[in-house]
Amino acid sequence: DCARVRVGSRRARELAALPATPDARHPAVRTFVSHFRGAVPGHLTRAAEPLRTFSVLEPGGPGGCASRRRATVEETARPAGCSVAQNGGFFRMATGECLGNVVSDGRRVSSSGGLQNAQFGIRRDGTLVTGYLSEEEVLDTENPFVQLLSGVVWLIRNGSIYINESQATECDETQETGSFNKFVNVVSARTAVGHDRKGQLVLFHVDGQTEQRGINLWEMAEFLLKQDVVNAINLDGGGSATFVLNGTLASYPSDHCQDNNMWRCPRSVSTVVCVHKPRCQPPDCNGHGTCVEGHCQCTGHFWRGATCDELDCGPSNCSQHGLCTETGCRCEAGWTGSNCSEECPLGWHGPGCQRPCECEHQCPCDPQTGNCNLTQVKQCLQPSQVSLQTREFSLLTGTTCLALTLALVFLLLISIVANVSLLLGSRAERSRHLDGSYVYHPLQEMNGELSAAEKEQLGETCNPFKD
Amino acid sequence: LGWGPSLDDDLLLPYPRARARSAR
Repeated sequence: DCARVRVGSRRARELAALPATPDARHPAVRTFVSHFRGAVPGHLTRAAEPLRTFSVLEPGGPGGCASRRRATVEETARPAGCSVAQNGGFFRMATGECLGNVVSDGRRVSSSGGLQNAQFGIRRDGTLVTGYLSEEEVLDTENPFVQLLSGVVWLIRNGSIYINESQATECDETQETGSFNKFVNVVSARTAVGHDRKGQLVLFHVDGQTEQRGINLWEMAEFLLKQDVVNAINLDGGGSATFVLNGTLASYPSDHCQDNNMWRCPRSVSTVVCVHKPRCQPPDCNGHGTCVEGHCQCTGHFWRGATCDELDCGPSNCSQHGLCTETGCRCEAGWTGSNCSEECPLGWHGPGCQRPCECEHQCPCDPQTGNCNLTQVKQCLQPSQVSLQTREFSLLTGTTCLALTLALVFLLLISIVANVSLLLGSRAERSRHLDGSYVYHPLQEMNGELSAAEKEQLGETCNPFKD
Repeated sequence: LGWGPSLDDDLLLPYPRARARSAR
């Protein structure tokens, strides 16, 4: 029975992306004629940096699977600029429907809904994935597949032949092993895709004709093992097996031509596996750079990353007072400067300090809100503008001062008067004891004769010329 | 080069055409 696997992780092998060596920048195509049951010609292609050099193409271009289009490998590969191209996944002959999972250049084209067949794909970070995947894994969005296609039979798993296990997994619902068993063991034209220990993509193709010439899956797996392939899946064979080099057919298809069965014609197939010059992923570098030999060169001063999808405003990170944008730091309200490290100067407020304060008498405002009702602002404003409570307090203070002043002045006047009076009084008393021409003699009430002494004294005092 | 359409006569199918695999 075949179980659809929706969630969870299945058996799959992953290999992280490895950098290309300088001598492996271009795809290497080797041609062979090997002897299995007879002479079997074929090609083995290796391509470094598969994230940049490998694509799964829809028949006739994007939208081909949705349109159930069929096209020859040449027709699909030539406009896409493929150096090397082979037929890809399986399809329904009658309708042209692409079967299995298909992800083409980052576009999710088709999903198998978890039906278990051998998968080969590349994730966004360059990881090569081979094996059985649940629907959940296929639809992962954290590190999504940028290229993915389905085959039938996992030929090699982690350096070992895995065909028996694959037969058990990729079963026939009716448990009719006849057709599936025959499929595995019959000789025919075959194709396969996988990778070697160095992380290089490997495409394999042999010419043949079903039941007459070619190789079976066991022989293909053994051949690939000898070529240091560690993971590989089987793709469509028979009349679908096609090898195209630089846009031109370079293999011997087994289908006969409709117009004359003497000749052989390439079959119109569905998906195509393509090796091309290094491209960026995504090809437009997320619209923030240009692709140069498969590497994004970011435009502007602030776009960074392998795909120019990260903004970087420097180690200060806008001083945590702003947002990094493609034009630099966009400062929050109250901050300015290239790193948003400077507060707004007096008289300005708002994001980037672009707005002038609108307080009276050109007083400063809150640098974030522009509010004029602040303590510092009140100090700047005139007394008449102060609030009623403040004005009343000022009045009280003035009245008190005035009263106090008047009181002190009054006291001063009294003091002056007193001092003057005292001064004048003392002067009069001193003048009563003066020696000289005039003496003051106090009058006395005399009702009788004067005494002798008083007479004598009076006579002396009456002679003004005595002295 | 105008190969022309093929007859699709060399069929190598893993599953019988008459039956489609479905989930249990």
